[in-house]
Amino acid sequence: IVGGGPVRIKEGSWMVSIQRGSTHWCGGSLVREEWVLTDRQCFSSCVPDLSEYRVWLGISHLNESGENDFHRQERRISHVICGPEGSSLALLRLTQPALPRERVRIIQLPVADCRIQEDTICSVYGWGETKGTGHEGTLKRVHLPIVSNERCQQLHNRAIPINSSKLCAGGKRDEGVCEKDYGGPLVCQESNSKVIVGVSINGRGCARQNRPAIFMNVAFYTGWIHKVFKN
Amino acid sequence: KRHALQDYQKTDAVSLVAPPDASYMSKGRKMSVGKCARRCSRNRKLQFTCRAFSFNQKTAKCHLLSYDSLTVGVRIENDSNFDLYEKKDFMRECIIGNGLNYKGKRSVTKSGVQCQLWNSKTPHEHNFLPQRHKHRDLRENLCRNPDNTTTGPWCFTTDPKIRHQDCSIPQCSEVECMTCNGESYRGPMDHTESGRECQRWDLEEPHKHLFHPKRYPDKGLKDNYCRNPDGRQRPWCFTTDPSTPWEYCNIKQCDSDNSGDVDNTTTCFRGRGEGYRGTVGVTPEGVTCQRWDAQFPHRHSYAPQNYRCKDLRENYCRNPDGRQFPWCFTTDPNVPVAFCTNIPRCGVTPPEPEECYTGIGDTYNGKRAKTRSGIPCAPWKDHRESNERYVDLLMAEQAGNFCRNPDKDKHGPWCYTNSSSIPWDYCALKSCEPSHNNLPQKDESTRTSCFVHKQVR
Repeated sequence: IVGGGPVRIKEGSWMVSIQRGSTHWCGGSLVREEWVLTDRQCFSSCVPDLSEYRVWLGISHLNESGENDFHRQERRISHVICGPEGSSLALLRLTQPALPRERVRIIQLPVADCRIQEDTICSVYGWGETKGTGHEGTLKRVHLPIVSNERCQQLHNRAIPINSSKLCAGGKRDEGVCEKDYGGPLVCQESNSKVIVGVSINGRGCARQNRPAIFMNVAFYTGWIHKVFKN
Repeated sequence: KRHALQDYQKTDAVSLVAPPDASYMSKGRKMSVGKCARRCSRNRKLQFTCRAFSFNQKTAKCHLLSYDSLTVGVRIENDSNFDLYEKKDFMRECIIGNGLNYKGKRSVTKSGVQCQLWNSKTPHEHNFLPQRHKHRDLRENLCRNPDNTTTGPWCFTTDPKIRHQDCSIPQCSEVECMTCNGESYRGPMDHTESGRECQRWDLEEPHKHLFHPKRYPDKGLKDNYCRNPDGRQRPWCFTTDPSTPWEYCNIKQCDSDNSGDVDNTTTCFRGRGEGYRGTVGVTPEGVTCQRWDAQFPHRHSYAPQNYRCKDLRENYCRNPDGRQFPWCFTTDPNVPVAFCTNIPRCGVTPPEPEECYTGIGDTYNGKRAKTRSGIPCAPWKDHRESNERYVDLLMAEQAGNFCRNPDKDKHGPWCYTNSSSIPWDYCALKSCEPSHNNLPQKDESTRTSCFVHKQVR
């Protein structure tokens, strides 16, 4: 995360670090005890060699040790379910469900086809590239305003089609998601309720002013997600 | 114990016709082909040097010949009764190692100078006279290696300024290069990488085997040459060493490594599907294929880096070893390998036309019955329990196992599968509208909140 700051303990308890080999590779969100929502591009294909991936839950720092490491839950992935064509989403089924704890919680999915109002301040989370803005290896968060699809399309010089399957946030400053944050969530809050409205995806640039970050619109795919859970 | 036939190269169904004056053919005698070879090799009680023999398969009669197909004036004729066996030493124009046994026809040095006759002492005087070195075959002015020199066969030259020069006779391993894993290699290498002599493919000794030339007529299993009839990493052969069943041969790799004669296809396969480069990664039973670069659940030797031109990407069905169909290792620990007969054969079943659906595809009534990853759809009636309401609806229209959209899924038609890893998936169908994600968004006034607030006490 470029800009922003470290996340307080317990916040971001739905965040997972997808590890490839023994390094952090992508972000992801725990949406059910045995399901993680992430970017499909974190995997070489819909049938990757899963032996090289692990999912870490309940951590705030990637190199935690001692007491803090006590909260860490590690899971292997049993299946990658690729999202509908063009979604760039994937649901990861864990070999064993995560155990809900103080630092391991699921995040709510949005109501299907809902919309978040422009300029609503939401947050992105991740352990990725900071571009020198500090707190390397620690889970960071930065607040970003929602940008309408029309405005986002203009700011991207109409080079990328921003249809209803996507949504945009940020672009006010050089801050936002960057390398290895991809797959992580865009989270909005109303009262005490937090909802994952977007999933950051690879290949859309990294934290640039006047170039809002593009996310997959989770609400557009809520039906698919529930159907995967059900079946 | 070395079989006498090892020294011969065989040509099926031909005989040699030679001018009567300079040739000799023994009278036909009934014997086995092995004995015939031994007689020709021993050369005992013969008034001529035996260079070849002709064997009548029907009558089992053996004719020893003082000439071979390279002898001037000799013609080759098709004759289904006879097989011709010629001594390899006289036929081959390449060497193994330093070419000590080379008995070929080359008589020019590497810089193009004509060789001096071995029995002549001009322009260069020397001691390598034919009568002194009988076993070295110092005939005429042919390149030979009578002194076991490391640079191979040589000769004294007819140029007074150049006493001797080597003849630059190529190594048998470099006469013909191989592409891919050498399945199409038909070159003359007949020794393994450790220097062992190869066993003839048509012999059962010292090693019994199933790779008989008649059984695999298209694999080039000629004489005892290194070949790759079964998709190993490189050409190989059984060896004449009883304690070493087989070994790989070292053969030069071609600079360009494309397979050349393989016709690549993606939607269907031709022949045995060696050129299939599509993305089907499931078996006909719907079991997902194991990735080629993975060793679990099945250990194997088909590492993609060892079979670069076989395109062993992801978990796609391929035929790297010339089996009947494209195949894969499966992710089912109990089923190591499965043929991907779910891939259509080109020409037999025409590739499915590009089909598309309108809207969200809830009115799609077509016959597509495969998911986007190629898994066959399961009958809807088998899943009645999980979704009774709409499966009943489909049963009314006899949906069979065709892709449908009974729950009005906005991402298009889908179906159940019999695969445990992907119980259902979207079908291999495209939307007829180029940007089907541009579905009308709800108006501002009817905007739905993304939050569901739990009412707690």
